[in-house]
Amino acid sequence: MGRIIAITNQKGGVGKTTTAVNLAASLAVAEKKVLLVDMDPQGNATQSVGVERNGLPWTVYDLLLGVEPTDDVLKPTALDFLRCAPSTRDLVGVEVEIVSEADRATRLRSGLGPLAARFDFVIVDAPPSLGLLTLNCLAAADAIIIPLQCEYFAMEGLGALTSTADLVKKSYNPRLETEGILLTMFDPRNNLSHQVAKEVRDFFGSKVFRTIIPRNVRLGEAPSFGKPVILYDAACPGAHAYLALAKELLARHR
Amino acid sequence: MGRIIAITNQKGGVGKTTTAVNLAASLAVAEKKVLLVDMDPQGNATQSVGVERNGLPWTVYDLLLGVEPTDDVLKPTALDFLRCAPSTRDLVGVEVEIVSEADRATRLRSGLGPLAARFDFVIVDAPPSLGLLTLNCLAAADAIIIPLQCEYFAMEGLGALTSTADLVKKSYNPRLETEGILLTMFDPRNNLSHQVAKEVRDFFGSKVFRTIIPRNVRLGEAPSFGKPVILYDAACPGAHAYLALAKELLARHR
Ligand SMILES: Nc1ncnc2c1ncn2[C@@H]1O[C@H](COP(=O)(O)OP(=O)(O)OP(=O)(O)O)[C@@H](O)[C@H]1O
Ligand SMILES: Nc1ncnc2c1ncn2[C@@H]1O[C@H](COP(=O)(O)OP(=O)(O)OP(=O)(O)O)[C@@H](O)[C@H]1O
Ligand SMILES: [Mg+2]
Ligand SMILES: [Mg+2]
Repeated sequence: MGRIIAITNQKGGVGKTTTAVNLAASLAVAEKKVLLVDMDPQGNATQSVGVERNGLPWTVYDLLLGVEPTDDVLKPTALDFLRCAPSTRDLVGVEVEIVSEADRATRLRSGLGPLAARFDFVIVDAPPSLGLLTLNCLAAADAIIIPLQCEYFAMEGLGALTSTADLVKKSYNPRLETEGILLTMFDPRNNLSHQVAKEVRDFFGSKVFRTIIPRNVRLGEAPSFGKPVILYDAACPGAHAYLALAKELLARHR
Repeated sequence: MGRIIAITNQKGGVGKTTTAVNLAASLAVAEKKVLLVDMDPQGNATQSVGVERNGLPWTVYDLLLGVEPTDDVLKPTALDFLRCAPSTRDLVGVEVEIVSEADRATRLRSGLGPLAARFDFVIVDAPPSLGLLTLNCLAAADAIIIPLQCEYFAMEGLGALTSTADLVKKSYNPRLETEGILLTMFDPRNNLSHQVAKEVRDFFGSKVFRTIIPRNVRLGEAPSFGKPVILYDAACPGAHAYLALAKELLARHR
């Protein structure tokens, strides 16, 4: 049964998509069967693995409305072991469409139930908000990874995220746990980066992944080629870091 | 009558607060009377000018509920010409509190009416969303500045922002215009930065400020000292850039 991991943080631009895409790709390179689920209407994860966002016969929007995908509509990527459940701009409207349904927070969970069984890992990219789409991510996940940018205001908003996760755990999903906190965009020449990393470790201890993702221009460039960084520049520090993260994750679940 | 400029972009982490704080500070250094209004419940702008966020007798929350500030509650900063209308976490709730009022989108405008007259510029820091707080910023502003991060997905979401601004212009605020688009976090050694800058200029032409804000670690560090960058490291590239932006802005309005 696939482990479902949601990449969540309501703060924008902290590395959720970069982490979802490159962790998924690194696990696929390790020959784990991975499904990348793009729950953000912006569709950055979908674009970052080279999937065309228009004219799709089936998307995450359909999944949330109860339409199970046949195998052929789960988009292949340039990596054999990585498939993508693509986003669509229609996701913007779905929060309104399902808001009056009793099961509005567990739509993703119902949809992923049968689907997750076909994979080793399901990696879910969440949008930058604490609305219904993110609630669905939290209700469906076995665990969450929280990326934190190595900048001064990194930890603010974490309180709101963890309170929301606790609520979801009580109301819908008792198995929900924090897989870990991931420091992103770390710049070793920058004192502030070191300070933030230290503060986060002091606060969260072993919940913080040993692996730190460095600021690396290749990670910013890869999406513009529709590729995970491992296919764009396998030797760069960004690629090494996400491979190390996948390894650290796998070691925890042997 | 003070010119009211809102710094808006619903995308997170693109440099709204850094721009609001440092443009306001640079105008104050040019001896313009400036009020920095923090409309983000996170209160990053408030913290970045060294204002304590707890135990405040008056905040933007009170302004939105119709309580006009006496001069003494507009917080002073380390710059003589810069005052701050501070944020508070209570702002999170205000969208719900005023949502059923007929004038819910023009509360900031009503509040700033008498207040703006005491200043040359009012710089408003907007939150990363297109909700009621941002609508208030758009309905109150003479003009908006849109920061765009020099990254691959920079321009997405701009469509939603400009459509929202057009709606506000039609329904509430016919004088609303775009002061300009500001490229932020530009890294000259990075090809992607140059590509994004070129694409944005090709698309928006003279609406794009000549001034580009470079990626500069000092801009990330200054908030941790509660200072605008000009008081933290006046000689750094970030300080120079925001002084140049203030100069470019003033030249347009002679
Ligand atoms: N380690 C890194 N080094 C350099 N650039 C990075 C790094 N991580 C992410 N980026 C770039 O920073 C920007 C923000 O990252 P990303 O899109 O992953 O964040 P996000 O949290 O998903 O944002 P959003 O909240 O808008 O969905 C992107 O342009 C991305 O390519
Ligand atoms: N030119 C720059 N060089 C280096 N760091 C920068 C620069 N501009 C902003 N930063 C840093 O990047 C982070 C995001 O910037 P900022 O807070 O201004 O964005 P924002 O759009 O206000 O974010 P939010 O949407 O969360 O309010 C901050 O930690 C800030 O200090
Ligand atoms: Mg994202
Ligand atoms: Mg901000």
